Parts: sequence; C-alpha cells; structure tokens
Amino acid sequence: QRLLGGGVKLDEDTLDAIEELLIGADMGVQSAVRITRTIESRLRETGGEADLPSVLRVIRGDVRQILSEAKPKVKPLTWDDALEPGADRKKGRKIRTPVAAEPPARESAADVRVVFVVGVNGTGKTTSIAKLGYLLQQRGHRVLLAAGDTFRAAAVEQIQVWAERIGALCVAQAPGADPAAVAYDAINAAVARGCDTVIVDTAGRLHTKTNLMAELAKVVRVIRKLTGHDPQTLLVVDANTGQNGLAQARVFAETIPVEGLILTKLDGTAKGGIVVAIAETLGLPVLYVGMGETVADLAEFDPGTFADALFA
Amino acid sequence: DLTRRLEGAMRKLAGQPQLTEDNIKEALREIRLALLEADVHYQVAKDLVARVREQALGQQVLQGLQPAQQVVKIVHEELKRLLGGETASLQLPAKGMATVMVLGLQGSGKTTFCGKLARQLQKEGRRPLLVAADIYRPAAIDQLETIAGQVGVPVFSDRVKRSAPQIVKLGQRKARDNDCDVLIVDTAGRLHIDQTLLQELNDIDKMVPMDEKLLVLDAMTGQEAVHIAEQFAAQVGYDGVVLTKLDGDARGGAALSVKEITGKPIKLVGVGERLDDLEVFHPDRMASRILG
Ligand SMILES: Nc1nc2c(ncn2[C@@H]2O[C@H](COP(=O)(O)OP(=O)(O)OP(=O)(O)O)[C@@H](O)[C@H]2O)c(=O)[nH]1
Ligand SMILES: Nc1nc2c(ncn2[C@@H]2O[C@H](COP(=O)(O)OP(=O)(O)OP(=O)(O)O)[C@@H](O)[C@H]2O)c(=O)[nH]1
Ligand SMILES: [Mg+2]
Ligand SMILES: [Mg+2]
Repeated sequence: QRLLGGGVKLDEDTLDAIEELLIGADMGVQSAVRITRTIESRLRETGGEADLPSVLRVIRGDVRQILSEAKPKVKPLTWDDALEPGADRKKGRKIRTPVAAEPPARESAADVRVVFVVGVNGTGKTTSIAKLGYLLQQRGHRVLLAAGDTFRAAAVEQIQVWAERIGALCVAQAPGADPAAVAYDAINAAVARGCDTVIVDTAGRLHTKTNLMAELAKVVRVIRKLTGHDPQTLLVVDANTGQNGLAQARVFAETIPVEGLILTKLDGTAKGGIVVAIAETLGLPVLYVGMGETVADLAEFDPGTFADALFA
Repeated sequence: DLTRRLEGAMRKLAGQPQLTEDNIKEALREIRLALLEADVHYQVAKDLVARVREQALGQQVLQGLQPAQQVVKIVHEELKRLLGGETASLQLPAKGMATVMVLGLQGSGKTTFCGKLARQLQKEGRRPLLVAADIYRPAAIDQLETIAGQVGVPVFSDRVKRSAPQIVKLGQRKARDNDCDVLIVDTAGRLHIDQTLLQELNDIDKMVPMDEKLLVLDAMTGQEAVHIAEQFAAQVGYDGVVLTKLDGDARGGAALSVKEITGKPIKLVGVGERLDDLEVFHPDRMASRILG
C-alpha cells in the first residue's frame, strides 16, 4: 500500500506522516517518491535518528538544495539559438538577475531592461508587476509599466491605478490593441523618458491555448528585435496550484525563454511545493514570492526560508 | 490513461477467477497515484481506494471485461457517486427577488462568473442586476461595469467609500427600482483565514439575506482545496461550488475533495473567459477527467 521507497528503516507511522506532509505541500507524487527513496541513506550520511524531526530536517536540506541550484534546462522548442539567453552573457553583459547593480545609461532600446510577466489567469501577474516596480524604484530604478493585457475587462485601468500608486509611468493603448505594439511603444517611451526598466504585463492565458501561447512568442520576438536581447521573463505561479503548475511551467518555458518564477499568495495556507518539481524537472528557479495584496508584499526568494516553512 | 496503467498492474489476474487482496494490490496503488496526480486530497484518495478495495474484493472476474477495466469501472462509479451523481442546479426562488452572493479566494474567477451567471439568467427570462461589492481591488468596479455592459444588465457600484454591506443594500434598492428580479453580488477575493474579511461576507448576508451563496474555486487548486472549502463553509457557509478554468488541463481533483469533505454540490463550471463559457456540472465527465 505504501507509495514511497521500500527498504527504509523508518516505522510505518513515520513513513505515513512523511508521505502526508510531502503530498499535502503539493510536492507531488514524483518528488515525494524520489525524496523518500533516498531518505535512509541520507539519514546515515547525516547521522540522523530514524524519527520524523530528523527526516524532515534531511528533506528540508534536500529541498533547499534543489531550489538554490535550479538552472533552466528547458529551452523554447523553436528558439533561435543565436539569440538565446546565454548569448549576451558571453559578451560580458549580465542580463540574468532581475536586479541590476546600477542602471546603465539609456541611450537606446538596447539599454532598457525589459521584464516580461506571464502566467495563467488570475495568478497575480498585474499585482506582482506593481510590487516589482515598487521594489525596483526603491533601489533607484526608473520604472515604466506597459499595459500589455489588451484583452480582459478593465485590465488597462487596473495597471494604470497601480502605476499611479507607485509613481511609475504607464504606457497603454486602446483595448483590443496588439500587445506587441504596446510593448514596442513602451520600450521606446522608456528611452524617451529616461526609464531604465520596463515591466510588461500580459493577459492571463491557459497554457493549453496554442494560439495564445503563440501570441506570447510573437511579443517576445518583437521585444528582441527592438532591444537586441531577450526580455527577462518571469512566470507567475499561484501557490495554491496543484500538479497542473508543472504543466504550466513546462509549456510556457517551451514557448519563450523563462528566467524564473514569481510564486504568489504564499500568505495563504498553501505551501507552493509544486515549485520543487518545477525546479527539479525544468530547472526554473523561484526569484520572488508574493505574500499579500499591497505593493510591499513582494520579497526576493530565499530557498532556506521556503524549505523551513514547507512542513511547518 | 488509467485503464492502461492498471492493465500493467493487473497482469497477475490473467486466468484468475476472482479479484483478491493480493492480485489487486498493485492496481490499488496505481489508482491512488492517479488520484494524487489529479490533485485529489491525500486523505480523500486514501479513503476512496479503501472503499474501492472493499467493493472489488471477492468480485468474480466478469465475463467480457478485462480485470483492469472491471476495477476502473468500480473506481469510475465511485467517483461519479461521490461527485454528486446527478447534476445540481441553483435554487433560486421563482417569485420575488432572488439574491446570489459569489465568494472565494483571490483570482478564482468570481467577477467573470458573475457576468456569466447574469447572461445565463437573462437567457432564462430573468432580469439580473450586478452589484460591485469588491471595494478593494484596483479597477474592480470598472471590471464589473464593463462586464455588465457586455451582458446588457444594470450594475450598482459606489465610488464614495461605502462598506460592502451598504453597497449591497443600495444595490437591492436599485434592483427594486429597476424591476430586476435577481441580485448578483460580486465580492472581493479573500483568504479563508482572514477573519475580518470572512466577517464582511456575513455582514453582507445579514444586511441582505442571500438565497444562494456560491464558492468559486479554481480547478487547478491543489491539496489545500479541502482546507479552503472547510473554512468558507464553517465561517460563512455556502450552498454550492462553481469550478472555474476547466477549459485548461488541470485534472480537477479539488472538485472531489471539496464535495467529499463539505458535502456541497458543484453546480456550475467555467470553461473559458467569454461570458458564454458557463456550463452545468456533469459528475460523470468530471470523474473521467480526474481519472485521466
Ligand atoms: N493574498 C494574496 N493575493 C494576491 C497576491 N498576488 C495577487 N493577489 C490577488 O490575486 C488577485 C488577482 O491578481 P491579478 O494581479 O489581477 O492577477 P493576474 O494574474 O494579473 O490576473 P489576470 O490578468 O486576470 O490573468 C487580486 O485580487 C490580487 O490582489 C498575493 O501574493 N497574495
Ligand atoms: N480560461 C478561463 N479563464 C477564466 C475563467 N474564469 C475566469 N477566468 C479568468 O481568470 C482571471 C481572473 O478572473 P476574475 O473574474 O478577475 O477573478 P476574481 O475571482 O474576480 O479575482 P479577484 O476579484 O481579484 O479575487 C481572468 O483573467 C479571467 O478572464 C474560466 O472559466 N476559464
Ligand atoms: Mg492581470
Ligand atoms: Mg473579482
């Protein structure tokens, strides 16, 4: 009846408890099976007792490691290799970290950092953009928000309110406009207005809708053509999401180069364990966590803190 | 799919006349894995498999049915039964003004659902009025007003900083003045652990008693679905569940967990972003979907 690895010297009750905690945190069956299969040898390594607290300590260490070592291993299936994310790094230009040390001189679109925020419907993209803009501004950046959701009712109004609240510029067009055109406009406006960062909002979309995923790829191509490099794409995942989160991450990352995740709604009771499977399987790191509905409720991701909270 | 997975697990049954403890052990494990992968709650999956085991044991291996198919059939029937057997509809009073309150976590699809419900009721010959009782989210009022315009129904909103219960009261008055017969109240997304905001829902209900309270739940919700549903049921109470974003590929195990633990029926499902994308919940279709 037991799901998890055989040959473990732990007693039935302890194994039951581990199983329930891992599954209950939305870590998923695969992660749970894999982690517990190596528990006994790991316990021996660390000289731990065969009891629940020791096991959880080992698992937390495992999780922290998986999350801190995550490096993207999935590329868009049709991506142009000449312009893949690694390319610019070779020229000595660090575009990986979303937080730059010093905003470079903005003389052309090439110098504007573009953050591209995507994800399925209702995960917290627009709100996270406001929070990220606020965070970057506090560090001295001049941020411009692009109202790239030209589809949903009052999506433009929503981000305009946020822009006003954080004191950032906002570029928008008429509802139904081409999102690529909005992004294009916004980047040029950033150059004209001396902004070093543009954060582009997009409409929520289920990863199963091929035409909507293709639209996303098109917007990224337009941004690339204008700036000469990929935007930093952040995939927003709701902490309440179950196993579907892995499918979401896979399809988005196979469509456009995804830098990392924003994990939202961690102020709820869900643990967000799906990011462990996403890190293991796809190598996508969590870069930020959302913990509430105000602009201050965004923090840089800390694997240790997250691992500690998993089975709290 | 589950049948194929079980076929591997049940190869031992070749030539066996009966389903026994030993020869269905692997199959039961596969079923449990499938349910957990579908986001069915840990305990719910365990209990379900225990019941399937009880029903399966001692059964004769039926003529014309592969043993794997036989076990899948037991599981499918059990799921269907748990999900509510028959479709359940909204219980709106035929006479007078019906009142519906829509509640749930942030981003679950409440505002969109309010528009879909208004369109559906309008098609059925009713005259709905939407109430914008989300006083927190930026442009929430704009969103519902836009949707109301798209459906062609009146909406009551307030930008003068009134409380949610006051807004609903005024909305009811506007509905009466406009000869509307259904009040659909959109509320702000909130956490199931936020006592202040849970109280707000109760205050709305006290101000204008609600005939139907609906919990809107995202179909991709994971293990926490049970906790979420329990809290809303205990602190606020609701009559039914609306499962949204079923046009994706989330297996939707949350539906089973919620129904099993709280007993509340799933009444409607959202299958897209357009205001027409609303369907009645079909337990048998959901059962197949969960089993993958
Ligand atoms: N509790 C909590 N709520 C959040 C968090 N992030 C976003 N929200 C809420 O989630 C809801 C949806 O947020 P949005 O920013 O509109 O989500 P979105 O992904 O842009 O939605 P679409 O554009 O419609 O796909 C809003 O009510 C937000 O206030 C978070 O970290 N915690
Ligand atoms: N694909 C799909 N998208 C949906 C469905 N229902 C709602 N959405 C989308 O989900 C996102 C969130 O919907 P909202 O109606 O704003 O959700 P909400 O519960 O009112 O959000 P808050 O008020 O912030 O709590 C929007 O992008 C909607 O278009 C559905 O059934 N299918
Ligand atoms: Mg949005
Ligand atoms: Mg809403």
